Amino acid sequence: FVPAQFTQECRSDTYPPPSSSEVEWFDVSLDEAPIIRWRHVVARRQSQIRDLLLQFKNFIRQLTGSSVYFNLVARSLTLIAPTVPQPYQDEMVGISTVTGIPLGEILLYNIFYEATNL
Amino acid sequence: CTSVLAEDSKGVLYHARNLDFGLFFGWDKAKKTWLVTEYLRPTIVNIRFKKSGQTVFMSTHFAGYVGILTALKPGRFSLTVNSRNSLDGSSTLGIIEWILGKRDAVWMGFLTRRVMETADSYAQAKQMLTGTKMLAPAYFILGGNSTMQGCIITRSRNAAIDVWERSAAANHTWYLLQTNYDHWKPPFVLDDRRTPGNKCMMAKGQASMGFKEIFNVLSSIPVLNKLTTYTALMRVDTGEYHSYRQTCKDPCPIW
Repeated sequence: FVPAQFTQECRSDTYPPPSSSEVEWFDVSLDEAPIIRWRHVVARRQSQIRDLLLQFKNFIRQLTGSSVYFNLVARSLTLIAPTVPQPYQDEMVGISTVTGIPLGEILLYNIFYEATNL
Repeated sequence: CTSVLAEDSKGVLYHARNLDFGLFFGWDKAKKTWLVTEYLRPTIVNIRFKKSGQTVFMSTHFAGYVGILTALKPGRFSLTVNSRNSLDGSSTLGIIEWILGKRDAVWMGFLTRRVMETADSYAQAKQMLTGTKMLAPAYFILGGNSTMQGCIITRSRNAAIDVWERSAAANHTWYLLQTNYDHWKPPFVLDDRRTPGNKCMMAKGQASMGFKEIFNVLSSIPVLNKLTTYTALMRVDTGEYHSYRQTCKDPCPIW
């Protein structure tokens, strides 16, 4: 089913959406040290972030037939992590620490836009 | 992605977007869904960035991602990012240059974050988004706080190759709609969300424009599709910001 096959009319009955679809709010203080300012957010979503990255890792493994490529990229990114500008570098280190996800994978997640464009 | 800037007949500007992501990153045959899209949806969070106890700006994130894809600075401006693929000036060269030590270009998410933190006005945000060298091309959809403000910036890695101002938009100056294709070219024939999106915006009309009708447009197929993770609704003058996880039930296009 690609869009060209669809001729659905404009909807007029979708608002307000169910409250269950509302996105949860968090405060992030820019006065806090970058390394700790995201901890309460990622602590609440660490299993979801881990599942997402695992899914992506599985996808690359199925595509290439091996985990070697993903691990190689993640390890290489760990090496260039110190070149990421501050405060984003420290924020990612903090996220990696709280979630236990390797820094290279957190960096890959954060440059996903450029990586997928590539 | 689909982003919309629309002004009602009273001069109130609304900014909204669908964030679509996950194309070709694995397909679940049983559930008929994109795997990465399904795994992204539970990570969505809204963030109030605060300084000295005051809200500086609000944004919607995939938890763990520190850059900005959708954000509002109350009373100042709003910003959404749509991805742009371009054979000339893709991110390949930019990433290689970065690894080799040439670091005069900026990662997209870090640029938008800097804009939200430091720009104090629509004009300043526009200047930063048009004039900063980037690692990959993108579309920046920027809304302001007063009538007729709002533009779509088409970026190559080096510069803005087009700035589509609302005042210059032909036929329908009251809104601009951007998907993932240059607005002066026809969209890819198998991924035309622009035509149905425009059709729905024109059918709703300026007089009835507001969160309700923009949400209805963004919930109409194929603007809403199996890649859609969330819809965000923003109003700069009042600082209102809402975002909702979106799912598209069958029959639904795969993109």
